[in-house]
Formats: sequence, C-alpha cells, structure tokens
Amino acid sequence: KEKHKILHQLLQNSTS
Amino acid sequence: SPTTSMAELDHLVQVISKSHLETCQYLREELQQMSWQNFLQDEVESYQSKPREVMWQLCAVKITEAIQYVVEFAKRIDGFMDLCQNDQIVLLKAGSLEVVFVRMCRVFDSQNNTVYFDGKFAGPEVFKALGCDDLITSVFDFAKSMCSLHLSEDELALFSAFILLSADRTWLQEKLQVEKLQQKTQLALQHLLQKNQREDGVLNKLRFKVSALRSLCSRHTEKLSAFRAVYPDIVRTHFPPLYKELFG
Repeated sequence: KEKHKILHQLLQNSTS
Repeated sequence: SPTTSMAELDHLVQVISKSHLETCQYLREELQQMSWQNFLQDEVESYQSKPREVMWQLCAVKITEAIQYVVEFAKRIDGFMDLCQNDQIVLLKAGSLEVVFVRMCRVFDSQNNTVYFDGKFAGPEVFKALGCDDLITSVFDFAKSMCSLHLSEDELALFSAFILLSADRTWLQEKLQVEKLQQKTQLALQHLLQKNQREDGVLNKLRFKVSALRSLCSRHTEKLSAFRAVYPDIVRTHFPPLYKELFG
C-alpha cells in the first residue's frame, strides 16, 4: 500500500 | 449477449460518456477558443535549448496532470470501484498512460501535426531536448492515426474504458471480474458503433490500436529508465510523486 500511497489516496477521494 | 439487454448497453454508453466528458481535461469548445495557436519559432527554440532534465520534468508534470483526470474517469466507470483495490491499482498503473495517449487525439491538430502542450500547439520539434525523437515521432503518428478514425466523444469514451478495463494485465487478482466488465464495455462500444452507422472496419482498426498503445507505453518506460540511469536524483527529487508511483 505504501508503494502506491498517492494512487490509493486519489481512489479514495470521493468523486465530485 | 443474451445476458446484456440493449437498454443496459445504452445505459452503459450514457454513463461512460458522461464520465468521459466530466473528466476530459479540455472541452473541445475550450480548445477551439485557443484558436489552435502554434508556438512561434523563438518559443520552439527556447524549449529546444532547455536542459534535458528540465524538459523531462516539464513533460512528467504534464503527463501526471492528464493522468489525474484519467483516474477520475476510471472511478466513474460502472463497476471499477467494486473491484478489489489491488486490481484498481494494477489497471491504472498499466492503462492510465494508454488512455492519455488515446485522449491526445482530442487535442491534436492533424493538419499541422501539433498537439496542445503548455498553452499552445506544439510540433514534435518542441520536444527535441528530451532526447527521445523516435518515441515522440511514434506518439505523434499514433495521435494522427487515432484522429483519422474521427471517433465521436461517445466512441472515444467507450474505447478509453475498454482500454482501462484490460483483463489481460499482469498481477490482477480477480481477472474474471475485470473480464466481465471489459466484455460489457466492448459490447457497448460495438452497439454504439452500429448505432452510429460506422463501417465494420472501425472496430478492427481499434483492435490494432491496443497493441500500438502497449508498445508506446513500454517504450516510455524504457526511455524513463535510461533517463533515470543518468539523472537518478532529478527523478527522485523533482518528478511528481504520482508519476514515480506509476512508472517507477
């Protein structure tokens, strides 16, 4: 997970 | 397919097209307002005389910006967020740059062989400082051949989703799930092409684009490795973190 921290973050941000 | 109704396919087309338009970075009308302005000769020369690492960094930033829009697109594709997180990451790592290349035809001027970049339209010579002339030529050729298909926004949206949902990417955990989504997307794309009365050859031409995209992306990775071998610190400290996550 640490390796793809930003991608994880972007995926978790809600779509608005 | 007996399990997918026409109404379902119409719905899928609608949802994916909406997602595409909401996340496409530039609307066609906005681009038209920029009046297809090309860089002047002294501006071209100023890009050409930038140090290699500065131009690489600039391009990495632009690619990363475009990829962020693709991530948003992926999140809005029906079923994508229901996949396990490993597979979401695998699909984006492998497919996000491919979709950027597909989307490039929206900001490409075939007549002048220029692409919208950093505020104006740039020909391949603008990217000379990167030291990747062969790759740049291939990217421009790809954009030109995509443009020649004259895909509508709906068709582009469906093709982009089809690329993102490629079920043959390595390291997928729930391959079958991805396969189902990709098959549905392909049916929706076929349905749309028929509805738009496109000639039969278009789908075949798009199939060829799949392998062209893979080749472009693997060549990008090769060029990045070669660059990183010479400038490891520049990549480590100056490249966008998302770019490093995706291509590192």
